[in-house]
Amino acid sequence: SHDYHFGLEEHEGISELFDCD
Amino acid sequence: PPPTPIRAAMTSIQMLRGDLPSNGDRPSATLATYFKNCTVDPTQDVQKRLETLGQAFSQKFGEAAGPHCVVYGQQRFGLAVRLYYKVMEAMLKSEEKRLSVQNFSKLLNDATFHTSLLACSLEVVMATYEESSFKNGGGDQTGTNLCFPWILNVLNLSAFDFYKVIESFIKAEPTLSKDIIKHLETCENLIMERIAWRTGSPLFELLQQEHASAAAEPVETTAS
Repeated sequence: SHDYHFGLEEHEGISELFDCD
Repeated sequence: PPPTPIRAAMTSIQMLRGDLPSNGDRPSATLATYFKNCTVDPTQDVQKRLETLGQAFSQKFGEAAGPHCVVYGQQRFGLAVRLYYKVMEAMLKSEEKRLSVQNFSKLLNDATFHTSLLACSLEVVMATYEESSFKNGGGDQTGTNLCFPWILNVLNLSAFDFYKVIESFIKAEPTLSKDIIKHLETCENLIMERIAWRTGSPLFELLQQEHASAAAEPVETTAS
């Protein structure tokens, strides 16, 4: 299967990954 | 009969082009509103960055693929810019829903975020074009030396920062094909297993900071 495994939780997003929440 | 590799690649390219709005080489009205809602409007910086990186990309593409291929590099960059704006808008909509805020000034003024998002868009476009060469086991006219992590050197981006956008990118762009998702996953694994651990990676500084803050915290006594 080539389904991507999503690791981020619901409360995480791009803002947190760039320290911008 | 199954499609030939060339036909399959042509179909993927047509799908990619079809999914991107023809006037998408600039921010949509919705995206422009996100920019205007910022404490510091990033519109000018975004435009200027795209011009600078576009020139760098075309130059390096020409060096790698030959001067007669510069025009193909410009076409690929143009497609990537449309994808970049489309995915940025989808990411912001999703963040607005999740965080209930409309001012993304800090994120939208972060040059690393923009460069990472553009790098991911370029990687998707490049992988779509070079799909047939991978399946053939040979190279197309531009050669396979343009594949990941070539783009990181072109945009002067660390692998660790590129890694940060991959998952959000896949979530924000539901039309990506299985082959492209698999390709991004391969990039992710390469970064995690090798590239992020090379000398000079920002990962080491981050680990040091984490270590320092953990050492400063008082040690909790063990619960009985």
